Amino acid sequence: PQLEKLLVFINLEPQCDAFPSLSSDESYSLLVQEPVAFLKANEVWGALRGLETFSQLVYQDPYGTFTINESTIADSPRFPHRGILIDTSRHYLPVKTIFKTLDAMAFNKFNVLHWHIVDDQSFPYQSITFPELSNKGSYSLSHVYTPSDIHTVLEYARLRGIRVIPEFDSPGHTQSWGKGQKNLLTPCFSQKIRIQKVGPVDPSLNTTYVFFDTFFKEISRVFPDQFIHLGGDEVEFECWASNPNIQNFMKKKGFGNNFKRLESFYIKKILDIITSLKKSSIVWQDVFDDQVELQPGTVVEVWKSEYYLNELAQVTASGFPTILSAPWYLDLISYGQDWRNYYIAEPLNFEGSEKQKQLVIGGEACLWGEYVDATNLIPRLWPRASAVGERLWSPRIVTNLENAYRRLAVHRCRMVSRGIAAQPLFTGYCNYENKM
Amino acid sequence: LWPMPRSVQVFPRLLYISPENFQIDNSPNSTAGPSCSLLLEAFRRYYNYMFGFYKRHHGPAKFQDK
Repeated sequence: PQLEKLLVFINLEPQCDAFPSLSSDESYSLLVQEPVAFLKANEVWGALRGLETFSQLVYQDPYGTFTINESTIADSPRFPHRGILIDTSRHYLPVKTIFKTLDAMAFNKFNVLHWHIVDDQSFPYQSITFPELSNKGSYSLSHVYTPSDIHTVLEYARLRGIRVIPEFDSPGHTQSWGKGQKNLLTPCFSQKIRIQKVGPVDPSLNTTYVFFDTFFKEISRVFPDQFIHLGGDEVEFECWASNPNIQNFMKKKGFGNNFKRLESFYIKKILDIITSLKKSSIVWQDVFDDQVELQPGTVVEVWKSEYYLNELAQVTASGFPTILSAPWYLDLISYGQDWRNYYIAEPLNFEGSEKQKQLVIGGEACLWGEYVDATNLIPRLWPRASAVGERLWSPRIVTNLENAYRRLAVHRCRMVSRGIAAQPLFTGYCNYENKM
Repeated sequence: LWPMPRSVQVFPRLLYISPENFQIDNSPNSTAGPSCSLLLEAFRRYYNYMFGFYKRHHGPAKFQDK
C-alpha cells in the first residue's frame, strides 16, 4: 500500500500574507490513509503545525525505505504564547544563528521569538531615527542588525508561523543607550560631585519622553507584532538618589524618598507612549510588584524563581494576562538531565479561579547571553527547550517522564538530522541516517 | 511525536512512500490556493526535511525499480 500525496485544506481566511498574532488559529487535523493523506486547518498557521507533525510520522528504515503508519490526529496548542527568549546584547548573534533557532522553534511548535535585542553591554539595533545609538553603542560597526537584517528575520519567522516580539528594556539595563544618546541617562554624583558613572534613564527630563516617543514610533513601524516588551526589571535607585536634579524633581512631585514612585512615573509614561501607538505592552513582573499603574491587557512576565506560583496568582488576581519564564531559565546550567525539571513545571499549579487560570497565556524558555554566543546557543537551547515546548503545547495530563524521555531522544536525533546541533539527553546514539 | 498532540491514533497498517512520486499539495477547494507562497515554501521545506537526505544520497528512481 502506497501513500502518494498529502493534500492540505484551509477552510477559513488563510492569512497567507499576514503575520501571526496571539489570536492565530494553530489547530489542525491529520488523516493518514491510503493513497491520499489529508491535513485540514482553519488558517495557514495550523497547516504549518500539521506539516511538522506529518513530517515526524514519516519513518525511514535502515534500508532507506520510507513508510508511515495510517493515523488520525486532532491537535491544537494548550497555550497560545510559547516563546524562546534570545539575548543579542551580551553577545551578538549572527542572523544565521537566529535563523537556525527559528527552524528549531518550528520543529518544537514554538511560536514567539522574544528578542531581547539591546541591554547594558551593547546596542546592536541600528535605528533609522537615531543611528548614533548603534554607531556608539554596538560592540563594533559589524555587530549590528540593520533594517534589512531585521526584515529578513521577521520574514523568516513569519514563514514558520513565529511572532517576533522585540524587547527594549528600560529604565534600567540601558548603559549602552547613553553612548549614542546624550543626556538620556542619569548622571551619578558622589558627595554632590558628579562622577563618570551614569545610571538608569533620566525620568526627570522632558527630552527623555520626546526621545522615547520618536524611538518607539520607529519600533512600532519596524516590528509588526501587536506587542512590544518594555522590560522594567532591576532598576537600581542609587544613582537617582545621588543626583540633585532628581532629588528636586522628587520633591516637586511629592514622591518623598520613594524611588519606586519615580520608577512608576517613568514606566507609566512609556506605557502611555506605547498605547498612543496602538500597540500593547509586555513588562517584567518588577513593574507589577512596584505597583505601577498598568493599562488593562498589559502582559506581565513572571521571571523570579522564588514563589513564582504565588506571583502568578497575584498577577492574575489583579486581572492581568501573564506569561511564565521563571522555571525555564535555560542559561542556568547543571550536570545531568535538567530537561526533566523544565518538563515537570506546571504553569497552572497555583490557587486561583478558572478565570485567573485563563489569564495565563503561556510561557517562555529564556537563554540569556552572558555565557552564550553563536558557538553554543543551539546545543544549550536544544533539546532542553523542547521540554518547555511540550509543556506549553500538549495537554496538561502529558507528564510521564519515561515516555517523554523515549520520544525526546528520538526527537533530538531528528533535529540533528535536520542540521540542529542538539546536545544529547543522556547516553546513546543517533542512527547513521542522522549524519552525525 | 514531539510535542505530543492533543489526540492521536496510530494504526498498525503501514503505507510505503516513494519520494520520487510523493507530493504535498493544496487541496482543490482549499481557501489557500497556488498563490499562497507561505504554504508552497512550507511544502518544499518539509519535503526536504522528510526526504532531502534520501535524494542527496541515493539518487533518483532506485525506489521505482522495486
